[in-house]
Order: sequence, then structure tokens, then C-alpha cells
Amino acid sequence: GMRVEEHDEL
Amino acid sequence: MNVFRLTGDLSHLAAIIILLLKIWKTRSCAGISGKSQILFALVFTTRYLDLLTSFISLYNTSMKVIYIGCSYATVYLIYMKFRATYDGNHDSFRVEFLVVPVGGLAVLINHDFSPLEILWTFSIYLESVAILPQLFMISKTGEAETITTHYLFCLGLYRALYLFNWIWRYYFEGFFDMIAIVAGVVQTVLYCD
Repeated sequence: GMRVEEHDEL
Repeated sequence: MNVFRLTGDLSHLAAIIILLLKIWKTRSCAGISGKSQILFALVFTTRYLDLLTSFISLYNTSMKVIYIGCSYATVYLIYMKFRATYDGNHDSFRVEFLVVPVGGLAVLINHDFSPLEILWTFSIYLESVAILPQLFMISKTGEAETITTHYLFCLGLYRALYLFNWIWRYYFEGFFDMIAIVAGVVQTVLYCD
């Protein structure tokens, strides 16, 4: 799944 | 970064600044739900905790700082500086009915059971419904002012543009984030109202 480090969106 | 993502971010920024300037220039926050603004400040605070743990880009960091700063400035204007103009009697939505279920949902449905990830998920879910106190207030008082309508339009446009961004990213990057997409669809539908 997605990790918080990959949340490049605002 | 694609054109939908960038215009979405700018539309979001425009919405935040329109509201801040409206309150500042009219020296009044009549018709604005302070509760929605507190929820948005909570959304940005819980989502951008990664400012402390990771660096993505100068654009990313500065936008996050601007969003957080503006949202707290708006809350300050409503509850401190211009609180005499705040229409608390009509801002009667019970926010615990949003925050508690959204918190529970974030603990149950997330990408990874870690504090930062749960808070990020919480912020995504909360953002999708954070405008409800404002819509509730408008429904109680009848009409919204023109500038408030512009604010709501820009906020709705921002989420709609993010939907196009996700379609773009799905086709061209194979990127797919179910939590963000479902919450984004819910949010866009609420603003269509």
C-alpha cells in the first residue's frame, strides 16, 4: 500500500 | 505533476485566500462557519505532519506551509479578531458527529496501521465532509453571500480537478489510491449541491 512518504499530493 | 493537479492546487489556494481576504476586507465573518474552518485547520495539521519527517519538493513544502498558515489565520480572524461578527447561533452543526465516525473509519480502513498514516487517512476522510457545517449554516440562514459562493465554487473545483488528476495518473503512471479517490468523489458530490 501507500506509505505516508509517497503522499506527494496536497 | 500534471495540469489538473497544478490547477487543482491553485484553485484550492484561491479558495483559501478568497475567504481570508473577504473576512479581512469586510472586517466581518458573518455567514462563515467557524466550525468548518476549524475542521479544515485540523485537516491540514493532521495531513501535513510529514513536513517534519520527509521532504518532497520546495513546491510541496511551501504550499503545505501556506495552507496551514492561512487556515489558522482564518480561524484566528473568526474566533479572536472579528469574533463579534461571528454568527455562532447559526453555526450549530455538531462536529463530533463528523470527527468521531471519521476517526473510527480512519483506524479501520487505511493503507498502513501506523500513527502518521492513520492521521493522513483521517485528514482525507475529514476533508471530504468538513464543509458540512458551512452548508448546514447556509441552509439555516437561507442565502449565501456572493463571495462565500465563490469560495465554495473554488473548493469544489479543486476536488473535481483532483479527480481528473487521478484519472490522468492512473492512465499514465499506474498510480491508484483508493482512499483518496473514494473520499474525493464524496467530497466533489457534496460541493455539487
